Amino acid sequence: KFFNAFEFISSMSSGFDLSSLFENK
Amino acid sequence: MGCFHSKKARKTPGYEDPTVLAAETPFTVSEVESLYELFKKLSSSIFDDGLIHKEEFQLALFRNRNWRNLFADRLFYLFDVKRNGVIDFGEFVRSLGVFHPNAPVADKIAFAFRLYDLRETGYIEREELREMVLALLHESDLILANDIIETIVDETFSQANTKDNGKIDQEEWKEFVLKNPSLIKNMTLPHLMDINLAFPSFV
Repeated sequence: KFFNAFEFISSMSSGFDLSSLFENK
Repeated sequence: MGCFHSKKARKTPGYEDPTVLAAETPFTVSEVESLYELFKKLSSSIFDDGLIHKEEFQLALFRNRNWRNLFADRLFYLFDVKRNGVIDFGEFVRSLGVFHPNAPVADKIAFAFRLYDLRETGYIEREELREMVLALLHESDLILANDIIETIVDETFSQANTKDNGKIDQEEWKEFVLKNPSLIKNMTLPHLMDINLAFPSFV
């Protein structure tokens, strides 16, 4: 199966998860 | 003399008219006002100057002001359009606008391209992709053998770089994302649909 490096990065990095801006309040 | 209730009305240095920001983004005026409530919290969490500093951005994302992360650094850098080391209210709203569920997909694709174009050459180069994979592995404490990392990078690159010239341009990136839409999943924040409920403004 093709392992997509961009998908790996975008789905796994916490640095990309801006939802924390709204949740960590 | 001078008994003003000015504290509530005082706006931060980068404050912009919500009607202007609403016209330029997918947000309504009242949503922009709600975002201002969020912005005030974020921009006063460490330094009470009405601007979001990188430490405040990191604190909001990771609950740790010193937690460095390549991708969070890139997001902060792109939000900081004026390149003055801080995010003002206008920059905050315009950048978050790209993450709105109703924002154009083309804007999301373009923003993601700029995130990955680490050296701002106008291309995503193989070395940049490798660097990002290594950063993610470091962040997640995953261990992969070097040859596996190289295979993943090579395979991804060969699929995206259809012109086979060693660098992914915006056109190739767009085609690649349209074939793999999950790549921009994190470019949409459902929270922005009900920002009024989460941060009611006092209009």
